[in-house]
Amino acid sequence: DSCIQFTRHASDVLLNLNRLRSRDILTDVTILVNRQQFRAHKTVLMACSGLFYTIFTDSHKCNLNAISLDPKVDPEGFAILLEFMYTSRLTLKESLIMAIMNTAIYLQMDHVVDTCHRFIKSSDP
Amino acid sequence: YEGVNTIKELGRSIHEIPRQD
Repeated sequence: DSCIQFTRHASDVLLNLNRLRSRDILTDVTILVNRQQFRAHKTVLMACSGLFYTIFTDSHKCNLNAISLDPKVDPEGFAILLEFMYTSRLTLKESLIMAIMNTAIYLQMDHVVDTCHRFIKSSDP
Repeated sequence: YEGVNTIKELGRSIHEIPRQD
């Protein structure tokens, strides 16, 4: 008896999910951040964000196909976090780090918040 | 899976969805 562990499987699946998102295939929600719109899959959002998990497990909200975020949320920060959800890569531009961290706090992405904190501390002269 | 012989497969596991058809 053996088990074959495909070490690339998780990243292969994530790449495919990102391709589906790029092609707007089976995306089922639009996230509105100020005036910008982002299409995504609810399951990916729920898997990565405590806020979206809370929203979409609520029986009254799970069928919504558009969600507006707090107008204070930075659309660029959200775009970077959405990209992270679908690629596992978090782009940290110095000019946006606070916006990214505050957006991660809002989205309840605690591990990303911790990582941003550590990055800021290590970058502080 | 304790006691089961685990073999690591490093290659691609599934098809790649193209950027467009």
